[in-house]
Amino acid sequence: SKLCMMVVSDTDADSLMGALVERGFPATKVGSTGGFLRRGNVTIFSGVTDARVDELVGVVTEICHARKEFVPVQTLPFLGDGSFNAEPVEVRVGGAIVFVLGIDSFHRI
Amino acid sequence: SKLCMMVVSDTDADSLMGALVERGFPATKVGSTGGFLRRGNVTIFSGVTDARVDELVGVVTEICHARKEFVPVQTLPFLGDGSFNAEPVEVRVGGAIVFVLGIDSFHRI
Amino acid sequence: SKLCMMVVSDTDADSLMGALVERGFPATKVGSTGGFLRRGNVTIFSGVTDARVDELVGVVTEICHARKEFVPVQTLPFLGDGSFNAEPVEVRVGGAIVFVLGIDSFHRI
Ligand SMILES: Nc1ncnc2c1ncn2[C@@H]1O[C@@H]2COP(=O)(O)O[C@H]3[C@@H](O)[C@H](n4cnc5c(N)ncnc54)O[C@@H]3COP(=O)(O)O[C@H]2[C@H]1O
Ligand SMILES: Nc1ncnc2c1ncn2[C@@H]1O[C@@H]2COP(=O)(O)O[C@H]3[C@@H](O)[C@H](n4cnc5c(N)ncnc54)O[C@@H]3COP(=O)(O)O[C@H]2[C@H]1O
Ligand SMILES: Nc1ncnc2c1ncn2[C@@H]1O[C@@H]2COP(=O)(O)O[C@H]3[C@@H](O)[C@H](n4cnc5c(N)ncnc54)O[C@@H]3COP(=O)(O)O[C@H]2[C@H]1O
Repeated sequence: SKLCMMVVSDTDADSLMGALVERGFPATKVGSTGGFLRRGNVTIFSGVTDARVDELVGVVTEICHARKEFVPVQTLPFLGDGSFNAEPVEVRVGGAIVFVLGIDSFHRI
Repeated sequence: SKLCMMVVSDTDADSLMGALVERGFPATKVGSTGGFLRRGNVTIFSGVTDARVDELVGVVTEICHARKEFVPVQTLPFLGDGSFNAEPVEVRVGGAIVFVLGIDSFHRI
Repeated sequence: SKLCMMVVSDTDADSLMGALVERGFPATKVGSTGGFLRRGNVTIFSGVTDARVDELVGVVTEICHARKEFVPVQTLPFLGDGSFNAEPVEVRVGGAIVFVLGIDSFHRI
């Protein structure tokens, strides 16, 4: 088995949870915050058999579509210095990050 | 060492945290939500030596007891279609899921 | 790549997130609670290349400084018995715990 940890946008989280459960992927959702944009997002954990990891990544790819957005640099806490007249910064939103971790053992109690 | 990630019911979480700490298992608790029932539950992380993993699973087994519950199918967002007259669905509640993950290194700062 | 999971104090979390992002470490923050003191703390996940793990631990060491604090034993739910007249307990606060986990695969969607 593998533990998949997915970080997805707030807006995609519910439809992704729905799509996972519909296809028999158990999942657990945790509210989280991104470091760069400081916006709320969602972290989902799903323990799956090795054989189904690619299918799970496929479901995430179906639901989460990254696109570009321009954000005023003043809203980014870490680029602050001298940014008063700076141009807006182009960032990626709506994408997903998936970490696949090996599991030593799994217990259902 | 191993990192144990436990998903347990809301009602069991506090007594499990108490039992873990009493036996010298450090633990960190995070609020979470289940994918199928969409109910709040709790995810607990505990980093332990390899030698104590079985004892930790034993503590979870002492505290968390799964039982069956009938839920009206209308409350399950993913079984919706045509479920208007459907029978209640039997689901497992009160159980626990434990993932044991290998740790490359551990730092206490 | 490695997935680093850091448990840090509430007071250090924002400056640590800032320091990580400034140095190009992506990060995701989750609110959490410690098992022993039952106080709010913060769990931060950051997926990094193997080569940058030591640098990340270095950033955590720069920001998080453990110190000793005396807490009245009555505030500790697990030491309750007969503690009515007991001396305050010395505990460590402000430190950080870092777990470094191996990653099987990583997907940016
Ligand atoms: N130092 C920097 N300079 C310029 N642009 C930067 C940057 N750091 C992040 N970005 C951009 O901003 C988007 C949002 O990042 P945020 O940290 O708020 O939110 C992130 C974070 O919560 C999480 N994440 C991404 N990579 C991660 C990693 N390696 N470890 C842990 N969490 C990660 O996934 C969310 C979405 O990430 P995604 O890559 O799709 O999209 C990122 C990325 O394209
Ligand atoms: N597609 C489906 N069809 C029919 N019944 C289904 C189902 N998916 C889940 N169930 C049943 O519903 C219970 C609650 O699931 P839920 O997803 O809300 O809440 C879950 C979820 O948050 C977490 N969980 C379980 N397995 C997981 C896994 N492999 N990965 C991540 N989280 C998991 O633990 C909680 C309790 O799981 P538990 O197995 O004891 O109990 C589950 C299971 O018996
Ligand atoms: N049974 C016990 N008897 C006496 N003293 C005890 C104790 N359990 C914990 N302590 C002390 O209390 C501090 C706060 O623990 P707490 O569990 O609230 O908050 C912890 C917990 O949330 C997390 N943590 C530490 N070790 C962990 C582990 N192995 N697995 C998961 N979380 C851990 O990091 C926070 C800070 O830990 P840190 O070690 O710096 O500091 C700990 C530790 O020095």
